[in-house]
Amino acid sequence: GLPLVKDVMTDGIGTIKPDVSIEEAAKRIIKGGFNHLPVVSDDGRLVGIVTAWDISKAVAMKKRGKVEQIMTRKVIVVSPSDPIDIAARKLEQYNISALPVVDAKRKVIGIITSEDLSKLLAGGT
Amino acid sequence: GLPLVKDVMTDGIGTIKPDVSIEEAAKRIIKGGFNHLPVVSDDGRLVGIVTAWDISKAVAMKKRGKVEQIMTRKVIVVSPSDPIDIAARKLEQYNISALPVVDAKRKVIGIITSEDLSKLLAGGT
Ligand SMILES: C[S@@+](CC[C@H](N)C(=O)[O-])C[C@H]1O[C@@H](n2cnc3c(N)ncnc32)[C@H](O)[C@@H]1O
Ligand SMILES: C[S@@+](CC[C@H](N)C(=O)[O-])C[C@H]1O[C@@H](n2cnc3c(N)ncnc32)[C@H](O)[C@@H]1O
Repeated sequence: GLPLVKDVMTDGIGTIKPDVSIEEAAKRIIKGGFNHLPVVSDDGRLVGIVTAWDISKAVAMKKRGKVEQIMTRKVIVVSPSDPIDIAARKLEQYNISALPVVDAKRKVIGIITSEDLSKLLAGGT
Repeated sequence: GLPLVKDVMTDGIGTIKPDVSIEEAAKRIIKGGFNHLPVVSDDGRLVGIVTAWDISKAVAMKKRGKVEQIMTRKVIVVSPSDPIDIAARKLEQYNISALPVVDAKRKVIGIITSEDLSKLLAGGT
């Protein structure tokens, strides 16, 4: 059958707290070489997501401030046991490029991106 | 066989000139709902690419100015007649998420992204 999200996702990813500055979020995104940072509360629960796109929006609107002012709060997620076509469908439906992978208690255990999925098409045919 | 880049790419895309401000580039990226803008010279030749990631880097470095100061100049591209596994392989090799599609004269005729490729995995199995 199809690979599962847990076979394709990246684990051990960085997360960020809502009260961190937009500038600090930008520094972490650049240092990490990725585009997406799940936002978590002090007890590790997923409360939002902030991306390079959100930071660009802050630049477009001359907005400074904290992650919580620019993050998306209604986060689309997947489970590690979902097959990858579910992940690909959600990315397409919401026009997004990453899905935090959460366990039954909504703790973030990884992230799966459109870059991870497109890699599956790079192999020999 | 495999679909070709021209079957999957987005055509009629926005481009931007090197002397436009970073703030204006951010506005166009947000208005368009995408992450990547090919940078073209006055005669339409591809001279760089600027993305939401580059704008985030400018925020991280407290840099203002023009697109030409933050764009990537050595652009990885594909041809419309390439099969999609070539595109997927280039995205993976360079850790990027978009490839301008250029004709024989290096004129930009579209763009193909990891989001476009991951959509191919969303279909019924
Ligand atoms: C709608 S997309 C448009 C640009 C491009 N398609 C992309 O994915 O970056 C940008 C917005 O999607 C949001 N976003 C990214 N991943 C998300 C997710 N898993 N759930 C909800 N929103 C998400 C970001 O916070 C940002 O505001
Ligand atoms: C190395 S990627 C890292 C982040 C993430 N993987 C992504 O694709 O956004 C970010 C850098 O890649 C550059 N880039 C994006 N598409 C490119 C392309 N087709 N050719 C060369 N550089 C590109 C951007 O200008 C940016 O400086």
